[in-house]
Amino acid sequence: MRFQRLRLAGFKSFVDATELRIEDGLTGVVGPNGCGKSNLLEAIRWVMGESSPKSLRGGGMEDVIFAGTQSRPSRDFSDVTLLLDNEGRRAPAQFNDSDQIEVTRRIERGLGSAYRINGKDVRQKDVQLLFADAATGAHSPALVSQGRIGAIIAAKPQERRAMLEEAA
Amino acid sequence: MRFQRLRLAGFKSFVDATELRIEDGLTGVVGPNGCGKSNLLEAIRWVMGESSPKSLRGGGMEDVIFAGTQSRPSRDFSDVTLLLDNEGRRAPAQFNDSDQIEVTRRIERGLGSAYRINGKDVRQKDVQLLFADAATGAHSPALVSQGRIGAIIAAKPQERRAMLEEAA
Amino acid sequence: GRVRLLAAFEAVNTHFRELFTTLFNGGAAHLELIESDDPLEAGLEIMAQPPGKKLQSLTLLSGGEQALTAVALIFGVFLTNPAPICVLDEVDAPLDDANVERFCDLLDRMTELTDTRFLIVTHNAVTMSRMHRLFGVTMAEQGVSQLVSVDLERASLLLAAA
Amino acid sequence: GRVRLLAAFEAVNTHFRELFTTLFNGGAAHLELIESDDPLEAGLEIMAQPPGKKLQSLTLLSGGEQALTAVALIFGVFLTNPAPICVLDEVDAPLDDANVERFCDLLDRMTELTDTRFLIVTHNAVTMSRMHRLFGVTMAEQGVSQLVSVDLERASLLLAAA
Ligand SMILES: Nc1ncnc2c1ncn2[C@@H]1O[C@H](COP(=O)(O)OP(=O)(O)OP(=O)(O)O)[C@@H](O)[C@H]1O
Ligand SMILES: Nc1ncnc2c1ncn2[C@@H]1O[C@H](COP(=O)(O)OP(=O)(O)OP(=O)(O)O)[C@@H](O)[C@H]1O
Ligand SMILES: [Mg+2]
Ligand SMILES: [Mg+2]
Repeated sequence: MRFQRLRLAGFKSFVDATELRIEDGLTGVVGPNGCGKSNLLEAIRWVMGESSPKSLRGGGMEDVIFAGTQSRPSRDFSDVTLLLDNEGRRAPAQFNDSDQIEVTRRIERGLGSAYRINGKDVRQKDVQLLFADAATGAHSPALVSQGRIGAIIAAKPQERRAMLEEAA
Repeated sequence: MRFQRLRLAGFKSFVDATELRIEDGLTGVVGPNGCGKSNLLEAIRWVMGESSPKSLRGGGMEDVIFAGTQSRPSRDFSDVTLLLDNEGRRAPAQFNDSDQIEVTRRIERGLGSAYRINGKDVRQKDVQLLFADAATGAHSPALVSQGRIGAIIAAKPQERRAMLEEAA
Repeated sequence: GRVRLLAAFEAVNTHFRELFTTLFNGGAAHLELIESDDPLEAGLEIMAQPPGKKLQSLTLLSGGEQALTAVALIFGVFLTNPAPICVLDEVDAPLDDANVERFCDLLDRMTELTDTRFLIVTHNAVTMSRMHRLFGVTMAEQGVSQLVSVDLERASLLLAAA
Repeated sequence: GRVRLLAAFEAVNTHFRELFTTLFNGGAAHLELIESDDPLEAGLEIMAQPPGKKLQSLTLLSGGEQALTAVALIFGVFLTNPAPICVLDEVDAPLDDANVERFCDLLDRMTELTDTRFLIVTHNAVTMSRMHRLFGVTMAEQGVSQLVSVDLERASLLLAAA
């Protein structure tokens, strides 16, 4: 299952609809301090089923919704979509009939989050399983947040075992 | 009270006697990864009376003693000295009669640490007071360890108050 | 459970040893399962020894050495069970120029050995120059992020602009 | 105790506000005593708002923005009660080039305003070029640190050598 595109709107500082093409090899992401680079990684974790606001640097989950600037009003919802290539037909059975898989998470102020896979409403658990089967997910050791590279070394041995479980 | 020189021997990776001149303005410290830059800051904290091995990245206080390399044997003691200029005569009374103040801390395997100011044996408390009076010390907010710049932001408000107390 | 975990441990350990000596240009490192005989309950300990140094506790390693050791472990897990995507957010920040080059060499190798797609967030000009493509994130309007695809020359301009 | 602490709070807050807008080229920030009416029991809260952005919780600031905010607070404490020595160990690591320049501008100002002696550990070539003098730490013999005084040209060679 290959990651192809990330689409976001109203997610943290990405208020306008934005699309990031994810291609083979090494894609560099650059820009000044505070411009939104780490927010992109958080959008990927979030759409894959992240349930802890703290690991997205927020207090509550609604902190991911665009809070407004001095010249723009805040938004009421936030949408992130991951577009995956499924030509290899390796998705779980109920989603395996099409070439592409579109995973969307949407949160609305006061109403909580909802997930959709190829247009069908699904539970958070379904999304988490879809990505776990593909050796990834919101807590994948392959997603290293800023300042966290040293945390693997500082972690307790019991906590590090979780990395092995990902590899199994 | 001005800091003039730092002398160390047998402290962490500085097995051979080393002297760092501390001068006015901005002194840059550069070098490859793992060569000993952060160890220098830890030597400064240690000689000023640091009592927690953890804040020197060690398990026990003897971790500051040179542990040996593949070609050199380990040492049994470690010595760090800070040379301070006291021409302005602002030191505590019992040390205020000379132009220079020499603070030394020495640790020996199995015997613990001993402090000396201008050759006289003193207690850890005396050294800590000497530096506290001079608006510095092992826990001064002006000594920022690697990776800790963000910790001030992440700290709880109660912990941050300690910074104010330093300023008072 | 137990058999799979043990097999994963062996595979990750083999990769980790080799990646560590590649990144450090020598030295030795390995993984150990500690605290319990049952792999499902055990903890994972990392033993690392940079070239010419004694084997010491991990906390005594320098900032850059810890980052490299962690990278070797992450990629060891990768090679055992490659993830479709990897995002590294400024992991090169503590590295000196020589280690940045070695880190990029390793990234090149990973793209040859796996199908993993990498997103590398960086401020480092050397790392930037080793990427296959670059995306810039700007805030032309304060507080509003925008994504632009940049070529290498523009990237250095983007870096300079605040 | 109480009066001194309140006076220190006022002084640090005044310096912090000004240093923040200098480092961020705008925006606004201030300190608040919270959780108790008695300053000796209270906590210190930091309110920071980069230019053009809404006032948000500190944890939502970016890595670079948090580092700059922390520097503004440390120097605020300094200007209130200057310490004889300040050591900053790679605080410029998360900063982009423009912010590194602003950080160095602030260091220059601090050396004019106080007698504090600064030791700045860095891998950043821009920061290195702004120092008054440089010391290199090398391990010509593996595992054994040695201090050498370098001039600027040699420094870039030192950086490149592993
Ligand atoms: N819900 C939100 N609404 C609007 N803006 C937000 C929201 N959450 C976070 N932000 C903004 O996003 C910015 C941080 O972005 P991010 O951490 O991605 O920066 P960065 O590009 O990684 O910077 P650095 O190079 O310093 O790490 C902050 O300035 C913050 O104000
Ligand atoms: N007691 C000791 N005896 C010998 N060597 C030690 C001792 N304690 C620490 N070291 C060595 O010191 C090295 C770390 O030094 P330090 O953290 O100062 O590096 P650094 O120059 O700050 O590197 P970086 O740029 O990666 O932060 C480690 O490799 C470690 O092996
Ligand atoms: Mg960031
Ligand atoms: Mg260091």
